[in-house]
Amino acid sequence: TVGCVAVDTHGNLAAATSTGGLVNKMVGRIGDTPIVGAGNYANSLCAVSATGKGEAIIRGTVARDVAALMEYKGLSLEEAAAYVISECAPRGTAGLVAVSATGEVTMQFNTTGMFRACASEDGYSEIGIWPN
Amino acid sequence: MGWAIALHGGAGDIPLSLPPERREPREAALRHCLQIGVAALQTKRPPLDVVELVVRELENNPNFNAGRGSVLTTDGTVEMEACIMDGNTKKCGAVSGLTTVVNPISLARLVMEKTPHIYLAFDGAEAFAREQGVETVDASHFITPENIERLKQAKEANRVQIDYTQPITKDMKKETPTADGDSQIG
Repeated sequence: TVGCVAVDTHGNLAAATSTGGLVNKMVGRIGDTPIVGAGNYANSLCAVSATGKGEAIIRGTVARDVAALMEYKGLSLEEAAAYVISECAPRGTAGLVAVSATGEVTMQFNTTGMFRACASEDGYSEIGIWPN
Repeated sequence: MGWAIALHGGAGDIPLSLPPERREPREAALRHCLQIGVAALQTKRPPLDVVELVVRELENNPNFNAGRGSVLTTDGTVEMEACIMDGNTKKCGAVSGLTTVVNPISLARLVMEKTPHIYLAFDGAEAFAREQGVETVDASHFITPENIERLKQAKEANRVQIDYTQPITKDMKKETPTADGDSQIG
C-alpha cells in the first residue's frame, strides 16, 4: 500500500491511498483502501492514510477514528493517531500517516516497520522504516 | 500554521536485516516522492493535487505494493484499489478491482469529480476508465517477478501476506499456529 496526506498554509487537507492488497488474496476481495473512513479519510480537522491488514483496519475504522477522536474528544493529531494505532487495531496489523489542519504531522504503526517520509514548512523532515 | 506532508510505502514485518539492495531503492523513492510533494506545496498547488501527484509516483515504482508492483491474487492476477478524499468538502472517490489502469488514484479522483457516485469497482470501474480515456496497459505490466515468487511462497504456506511480511514455510506454520488462521503478520 502507498499513501499521502497533505495540508497547505490555509489548512486545506487531502488524503490519497492506493494498493494491490494482500499477497494470495481471494479474487474479488475488497480491502480497507477504498472503504472511506477505514484506510483513507479527510475532513476539516485532519487527513489520514492507513496501511496494513485491510480486514483489521476496516474493523477498527482506523482513519475515521483518528478524526473522531480529534472532533469529539479534543485530542491532538498525535494523541488521536497514537490511541488508534495502539487500541483500535491489533498489534502488527496497521500503520498510518496523518496531518492536521494546523500543520501537525504524525506517522505511527504497530507493525515492525513502515516505509514513511514527511516534511513540514518549519523545515522538519524525516525518512524512516523502523521505529526511531 | 504551515504546510505539511506525509507519505508511506506500506507497513508490515519489515526485517531489521533488510539488505541494502532492497532498502536503498525504497528509501530513494520515498525521498524522491517527498521532494515532489514539497515542491508542489511550495508552489501553492492544492493538497488534492499534491496527494494525487505523489501517489501516482509511488504507484509507478515497482518497489511498492500499488500500481506496477501490486501483489497478486490467488489466481496470479492483480486487483488494484485506490481512494482519494478532499477534507474541506468531504468529496471522495474510490475504485477497486482494477486490472489495467496505470494510475488507480487518478481514476478514483475522476470518480469523485465526474460521477454522482463515490465508489466504482471491477468491470464498471474499468469501463469508466476507458470512457474517461485514462492510460491503460496489459495487466502483465503490473506483475513483477518478485511478486510471482511471493505468491508462490504464500500459496505453499497457505497464507495471505501484508506488505513486506516475510514468507513463512509450512514447517514454521506448524510451529506457530495462529488464532484466526489468516494472520501472516509479525
